[in-house]
Amino acid sequence: SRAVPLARKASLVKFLEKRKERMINT
Amino acid sequence: QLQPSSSATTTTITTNNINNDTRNGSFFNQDSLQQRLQLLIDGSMESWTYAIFWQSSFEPVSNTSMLGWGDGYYRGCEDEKKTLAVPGTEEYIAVQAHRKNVLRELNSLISGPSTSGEDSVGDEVTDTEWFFLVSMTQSFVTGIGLPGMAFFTGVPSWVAGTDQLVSTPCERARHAQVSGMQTLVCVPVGNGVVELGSTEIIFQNSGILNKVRLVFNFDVQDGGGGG
Repeated sequence: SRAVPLARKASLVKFLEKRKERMINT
Repeated sequence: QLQPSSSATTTTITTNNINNDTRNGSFFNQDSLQQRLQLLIDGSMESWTYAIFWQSSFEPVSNTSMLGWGDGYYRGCEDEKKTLAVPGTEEYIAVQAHRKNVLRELNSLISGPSTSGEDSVGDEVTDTEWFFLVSMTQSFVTGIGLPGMAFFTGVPSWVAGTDQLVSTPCERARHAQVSGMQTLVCVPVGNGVVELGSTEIIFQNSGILNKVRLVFNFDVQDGGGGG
């Protein structure tokens, strides 16, 4: 019941990855 | 937990999944969509903060055509620190605590609980990041809201400037404005709508509209390879 639908999950993964990159670069 | 701060925004979780759409082979898959969204705004002369693809679907129970989350790419903006609440205030601390908790939970849902003791969230979650995240929970009835209207009419909508966003009869446009966005563009494509947002005022130009049509030309017959 807590599963994130696939499209949103993929988008979230990308978002969190990019966010981590931005934090490292600043 | 991932709810918009604005109470009037329609929030519905739908089960649409673009990976199920095999009409054009890999043309619709998630990686391809992500690449297309990145291509649109990473190479742009304009400072677009994010790009979202709203995927159309049909809800047989309600006999309604809907637009739901297909994919999105958050590029960020120069002034990431813009927040509604004043830093240091109780409101600010509460808002940030809530956002970080949501992000931590999402992170652990995807990656599992952090074992290193390192904070998986880090910096503050800005209003524009939050606006993008909340968008993942939203959907629109065709004909309603900026994305729904663009899809229904087949005509792009381009709203630039605070006054224009506030006066547009669309809850998403107002939510965008209070989240720091100054430009919102919705371009209908084959089976959905591409939405672009920016924290800067970007006036209408044919360049990006043509680029969206080129990058999201779902009518192209390329053997399903994605071009």
